Amino acid sequence: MNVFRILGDVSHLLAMVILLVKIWRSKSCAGISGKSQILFALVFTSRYLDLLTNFISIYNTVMKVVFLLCAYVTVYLIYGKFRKTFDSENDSFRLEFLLVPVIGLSFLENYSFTPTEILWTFSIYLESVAILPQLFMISKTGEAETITTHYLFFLGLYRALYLANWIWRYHTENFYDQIAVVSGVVQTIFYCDFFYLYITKVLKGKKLSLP
Amino acid sequence: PAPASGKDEL
Repeated sequence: MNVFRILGDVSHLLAMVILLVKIWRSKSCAGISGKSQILFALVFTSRYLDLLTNFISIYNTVMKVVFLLCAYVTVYLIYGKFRKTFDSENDSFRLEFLLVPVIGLSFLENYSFTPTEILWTFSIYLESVAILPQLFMISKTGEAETITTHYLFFLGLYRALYLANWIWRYHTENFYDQIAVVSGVVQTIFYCDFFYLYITKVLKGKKLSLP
Repeated sequence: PAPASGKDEL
């Protein structure tokens, strides 16, 4: 466990908590893509099946359970408790465009052709594109609440820190996981445009709105 | 190094 990895995990957790607190306090999930949140719940579910079979550490187990809980509570708030505030009209990204290639790729390119390994690979590929419905929604409405941009910033920061973690592990432990690294790079690239807007607008006190 | 699956990561 290195400093990039722990900061990455903290940043990931912070992103999910920011989103939950935003929805809870405002009693509204306006501007949030329910589809992205469903995809994240699916990512955690398919990746953390090893909770039942493989013990790694207390930290690992606790974080996995917390991530799963956060993801499912978020989905419940969007589609259950506060569904009247959910902007389904603008959450119109077609999930099959992501799911079909991701499922196909996880069958083609994996470490071993076993159900758990394919599900793990599926979760890695899916995570790299899961934010797209959210980014699509922002580009469609042309704006995002500032709190939503903080959520996206920490989610992107988590990915960038994981890249640093992998570089560190490559040099110190001779470790690399090519599926995770390639997907992680792809995922981080999706955030670059957003990072630019976040730094040039939101951090200067302006609302994120697209021309 | 040989690739390894990062199952200890979240």
